[in-house]
Amino acid sequence: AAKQLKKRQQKKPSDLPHPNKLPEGFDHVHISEGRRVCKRHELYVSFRDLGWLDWVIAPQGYSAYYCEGECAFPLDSCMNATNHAILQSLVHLMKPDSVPKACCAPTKLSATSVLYYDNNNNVILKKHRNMVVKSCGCH
Amino acid sequence: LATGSFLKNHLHSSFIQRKLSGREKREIQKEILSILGLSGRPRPPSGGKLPSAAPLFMLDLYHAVASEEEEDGMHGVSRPVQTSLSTQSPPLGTVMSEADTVMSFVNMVEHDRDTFYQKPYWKEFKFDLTQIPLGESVTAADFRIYKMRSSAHHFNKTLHISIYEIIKEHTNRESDLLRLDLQDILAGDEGWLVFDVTVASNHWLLNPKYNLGLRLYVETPDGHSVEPGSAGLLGRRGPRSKQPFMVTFFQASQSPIRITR
Repeated sequence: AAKQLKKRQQKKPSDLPHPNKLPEGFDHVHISEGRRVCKRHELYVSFRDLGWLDWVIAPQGYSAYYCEGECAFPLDSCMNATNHAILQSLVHLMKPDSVPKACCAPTKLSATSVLYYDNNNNVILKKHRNMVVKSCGCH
Repeated sequence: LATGSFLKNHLHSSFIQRKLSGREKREIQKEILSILGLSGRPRPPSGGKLPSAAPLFMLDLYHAVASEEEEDGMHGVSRPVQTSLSTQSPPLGTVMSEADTVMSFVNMVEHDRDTFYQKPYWKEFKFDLTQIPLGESVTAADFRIYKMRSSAHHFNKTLHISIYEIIKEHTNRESDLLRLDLQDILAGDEGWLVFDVTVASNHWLLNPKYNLGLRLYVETPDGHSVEPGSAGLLGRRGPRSKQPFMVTFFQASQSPIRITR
């Protein structure tokens, strides 16, 4: 996409946005107050509802969380956006059909531990890495 | 994506909600089990009169780990050296914080050479380590045995308790043994004794057929053999919450590879 943009820049410089000016239509970008920005939402995984408490000792379930929301220009400071995400959201405004918006995804994941019995009544405590979303952001 | 009732979305979601078929539910459960590193749902026998010492210890460990995960401060804690009786929650340290898996093993077999036999007296234990997780290596292993106050000895008398790996058994002479750990305690002490048996567990994982178990000896400072039971050491006949068990700490040697499904 960047290469295509460069070619077009050479051919039609007048189509290009000024470095210090927002592209055409950009000034009119309206951010609705009701827009759901990229943030963390709770998602509870219940071992109890799975009927697994005969072998899972602890926990009965855990808050896994998920990331959801829009990564639309301008990316708010609270969206924890990467530089690339900011650029991508700008390019998306110019070429919405070919470049998607930045993605709302986990930026930090932590581990969770599960204590359970195996078939021989041995007890296993297993740490599962990257199972709990600690924070979300635009990528 | 559809969600079952076991995935509870507490806030607004754009997930499409629909009723899952039985097959889809089973597939989702299988997927979660796979993430947990399990090929299927474990089916433990119902725990009527099963030993509960190991599950209680592991639950204690779980609570300690879970609170550390909450605080997100899993690194940089050193493991205290365990030379005395531990009656409190297990100490967390680098071994624990670096472990991906901790597994407790129930004592399968117990043999005694007690007062009905010739000296020296001993007690043997055996653990089945064949069900260990794939792709993980042992970082530490402990053998835990509960000691009551010894009634047969003076409370302030020192006892040497040593634990050995049984290397080879012979019909006409004593077994070949490898000493793993030794502790000096007072006869009047009570609580859990913890012995380092990492070397043995590594041997058994490499060669499961050489797993002949552990042997425990108790001696006085002047070398007299003491029957472990009379020294207050509890075996399989002890209360369920005080039965001996083994704990092994594993570290993942590689990232699990996701199998295409």
